[in-house]
This record gives sequence, structure tokens and C-alpha cells, in this order.
Amino acid sequence: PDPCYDEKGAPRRCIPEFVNAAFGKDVHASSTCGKPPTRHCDSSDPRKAHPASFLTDLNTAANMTCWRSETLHHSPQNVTLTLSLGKKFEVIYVSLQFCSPRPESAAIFKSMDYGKTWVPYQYYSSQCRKIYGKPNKATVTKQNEQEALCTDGHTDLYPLTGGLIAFSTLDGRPSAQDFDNSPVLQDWVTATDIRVLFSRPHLFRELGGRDHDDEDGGMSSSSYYYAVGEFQVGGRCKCNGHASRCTKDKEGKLVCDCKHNTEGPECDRCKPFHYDRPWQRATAREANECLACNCNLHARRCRFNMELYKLSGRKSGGVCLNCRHNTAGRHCHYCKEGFYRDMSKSITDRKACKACDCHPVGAAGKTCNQTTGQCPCKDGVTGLTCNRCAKGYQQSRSPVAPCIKIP
Amino acid sequence: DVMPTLDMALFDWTDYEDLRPEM
Repeated sequence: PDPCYDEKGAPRRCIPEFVNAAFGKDVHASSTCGKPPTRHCDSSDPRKAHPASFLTDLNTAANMTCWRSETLHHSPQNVTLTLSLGKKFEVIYVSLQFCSPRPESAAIFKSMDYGKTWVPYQYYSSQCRKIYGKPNKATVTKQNEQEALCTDGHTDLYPLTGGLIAFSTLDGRPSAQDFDNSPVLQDWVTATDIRVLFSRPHLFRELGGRDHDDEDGGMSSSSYYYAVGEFQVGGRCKCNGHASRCTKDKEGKLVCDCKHNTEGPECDRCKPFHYDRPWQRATAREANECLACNCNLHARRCRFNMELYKLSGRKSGGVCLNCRHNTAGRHCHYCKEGFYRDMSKSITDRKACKACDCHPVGAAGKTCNQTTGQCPCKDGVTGLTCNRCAKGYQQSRSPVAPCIKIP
Repeated sequence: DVMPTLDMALFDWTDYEDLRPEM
């Protein structure tokens, strides 16, 4: 059964399953060890390589594969991990499990336009104000719930390995309880790409002072590296409540399997001809499916008119375009000039409208009565199409008065 | 006793050329 429709076939909101959107995806690391090879890291030797693919491969507690940056020296150097999700996702959490000590300062960014622009998602530092110019653990309000905060959590040196950074996008955000009605937070959780920036390591002296060889332990007074075993992005493919799964299209792109007469990578617009009301995201209460225009089978295209929609009490705003079969009107629901309704046929019948066929001389005009088809006859003329003289009249030679009383 | 339909050939179109339908 299709989760997007209930047992009676009525549309209902449906959402794709919750997944780790990073799993198996390529991550671009700005620094990876092994080239040139060192004693502990050699990118050409599978037993000693620590590629970025280890960030999103299958990990178990017993078998944690770790990506590892180059060994960096002296002043803190930025190391970034960039993950493209391939389409818009609604991100619920971002987590990293470290093999090295966690950085002293790190930041998570997101992009909503496939990497063209980036916005900060969350900062981590024991010195929020100094490093990021942000207060530590600021109070979240409705005014700033769509802003990146800074916290000194997850920045502790210990544990030296296995430490976690986990960012929950909705945690502590006031509108999270009413997410359905919060476009701000719906926007906040939307991302196409996630970037993690390691900006400062813990200094060596915090490691107990022994002069580590810079290859062990990940830290020494002058050199350090980062190592991460698991980079996860938990969330759902963004389909605005109109699809229950995402699939790959012909070009291999991830797209929503849109229902409710919607289309687009995020089911974020109505299918053609389904413009009778504006597109809306589905909610728990309302599926807000797109509705087809009513053109009585006489038109294939329509457009939306907000004025008409409001006048109808926000029920129907579709206007049919290019009505065929001699129909006219917003819903192709009446016959155009020179035609009248054949009441023996349904309005949706191709022959619903018959030509008036008003006689060019006997009728005073080309337009006949919409329901009876009676043409407007000149004096003394009769017949549905005004094509003959009435009783007591005879034809004259004048086209202006074609029938005159018989003297 | 339906009257015959109007015979177009009977009409005199002098002065009424603009009314004359293309036959």
C-alpha cells in the first residue's frame, strides 16, 4: 500500500524514511595523510591508508576505519570535510566519531544550493567568543532559532579517541514542537551539502607533557593531525510531505517519488494542469494535494488566478486556457458565441456545443440562445435558424426585410 | 405546412452588398 494515500485512497502526508544520508557517499577532505607516505600512513598501501572513504563506510565497534589528515605543524591550520548529499535533505543531526582527540575548535556549515554558498550550522569551541565571536551556549529564542550557536560542549580533549561531536539541528529550538507550521525551521534543517571545519587542535601540553613522536597520539607541541572514524548525517530526503521515498532518476540523480499531483526534485510544485490551488507543503492534518483544474475535458492547460481563488473562499483558482470544441469560459463550461448547448449531451462531451447556424439574412445576429439554440429572427421570419417566413408572410426581395406580410 | 426556406437567389443585393454573405 502507498503510504501517501489512506485505506480509502485519500491523500495523506508521507515522508521518506530516516537515514544516514552520508553513508557510502564521497567526502572531500582538504587534507588526507599518506602522500607522501609516512611510517603510519601510506595511501598506496591498503593496510596503512586512511582515505576519506573511511568516513562513511560501514563501521563496527570492533572494526573502526579512520580517515586521517596529514600531520600538520605549528599554527592551527583549517581542515575541512565536505559532503554532498546529492539533493535537499531535512537534516536532523550531524555527528562525527573521532579516532584522534577532538579539535579544540570546530564548526559545521551547510549549503542549500549545492555548494555555491555556505551558512554556519553550529560552532564548537572552548573559546567561543575569541574564536568565533559568539557567546557560549547562548539562549535560543524564536528570534535567533535560525542562527548558528556556539558551545564548549564536545570540545574536551578527552577521550583521546572515540570522542563524539553530535549536532542536533532542532534541539532546543522553540518552534521545533510545531515544525509543521514553522517554515523557518523547515528552512533551517534543509541542506544539500554539509561541511565540517576543524580549526584548532588541542595543544600538546594538555597531553601530559611527554614528548610524543609526532606520528603517535595525534598531537605534539608542534605537530598534530585529525582522525575521524564515522561521519554521519541523519535526516530525510526533502519531499515536503508528498513522497515516501527518494529514488535515482535516469541521470542517476536522487529525486523524490512525488505523489499528490506534485513534481520537482522536492515535490515542490504542482504538476501541469493541477493549478486549481497554490502548491503547499503537506502537514499532519492536511495533505494539500495539488488539484486539477476543471475544464470539462475541453482544455489541456490552465493557470492559477489568485483573485478568483480568494473570491471562491480559497477553494478554486484555476482558469482553463484555449478551450476546445467551441466552448468558452473559465471552466470551458459554456458555448462560445455562435454556438449553443446541445442539452442531450453532457457538458464534457466533445459535441456539447452545436453551431447556431443562424441564417445570414433571416437572422438579426449570429448569436443564438445558449440553451434553446433559437436564433434572433427578423420580423416575419421563423425557425430555429430563422431560415423561413412565418405563416402569413412571404419572402421579399429585400435582405433587410426578407419576409413581408401577405397583403 | 412548413414554409419553404428563404431562397437566397430571390434577394436584390443592390445597395446591400455589405450584407451579402459569401455564397
